[in-house]
Amino acid sequence: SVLVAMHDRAPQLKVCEDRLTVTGERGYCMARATHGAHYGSWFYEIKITDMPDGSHVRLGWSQELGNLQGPCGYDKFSYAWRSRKGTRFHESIGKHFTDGGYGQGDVIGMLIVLPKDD
Amino acid sequence: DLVKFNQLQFRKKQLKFARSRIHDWGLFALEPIAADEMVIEYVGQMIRPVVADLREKKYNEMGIGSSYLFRVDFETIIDATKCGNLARFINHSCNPNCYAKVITVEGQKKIVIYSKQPIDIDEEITYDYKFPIEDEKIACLCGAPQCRGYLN
Amino acid sequence: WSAFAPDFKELDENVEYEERESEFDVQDD
Repeated sequence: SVLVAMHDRAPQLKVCEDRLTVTGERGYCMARATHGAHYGSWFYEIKITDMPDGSHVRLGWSQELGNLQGPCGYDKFSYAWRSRKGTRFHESIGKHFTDGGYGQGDVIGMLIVLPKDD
Repeated sequence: DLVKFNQLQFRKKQLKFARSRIHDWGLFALEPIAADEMVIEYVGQMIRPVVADLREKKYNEMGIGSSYLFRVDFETIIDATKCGNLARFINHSCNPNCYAKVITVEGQKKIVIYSKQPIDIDEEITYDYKFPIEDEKIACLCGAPQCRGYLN
Repeated sequence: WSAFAPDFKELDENVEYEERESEFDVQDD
């Protein structure tokens, strides 16, 4: 089953016992999952269980070289959709993606379609 | 360290900011300082290395340079570019009369400048910046006989 | 000496920097 990785993540993030819940305190950093997608179409869902005031999240896909000490979408190895204003990010460049963001109680679906290389 | 650090707070050394022979302006002793005394804490904003990397690029573009960023450990950098204390004005020397040391006081890491040897009144306070070696060199103006020629 | 850094803020001790949500963003529409 896909869990939050114990080591492929910024050490300052808190991962709960169930290894399905991540909490960060100071400044953006990233946690990746235990499994990656290499080709074909893959989909995962995240339920936002708690968003204290002023907290935000960027969810998406990252290759293993994505910098864990920055947000998802920080460099050229990751792509993210932000909870604030629903902006999408890649290489730290924000572009309009959805009108309005998402927050507590939402279930976010993430699909990636990777060509099967020969 | 805690006792000695508290002494520093109460026994802040009298220093002055004045024209320096090494580089524009520097910090000078206004009182004689014995060897191995705490001279001043290097104070600034505590930031993460990834934030320091971004700022270093921005400061270089602004022509400020990155010489007010001081690495405490792998988690924290002190940035004294926009806010800090007099310590940011201490010049580098390859033959310094002080040295920088990271001490932990009540769980907080601090950078403290200590004297290596007795320092006379009006003598310039200097320490070795120990900058990482880089391709783009910054010339060293310390004028010491064994000057290494560059800060980095 | 603050004359040499007009927008310089003098501190007595280290302050923790509160990162902004858009700290790392190059541009954010």
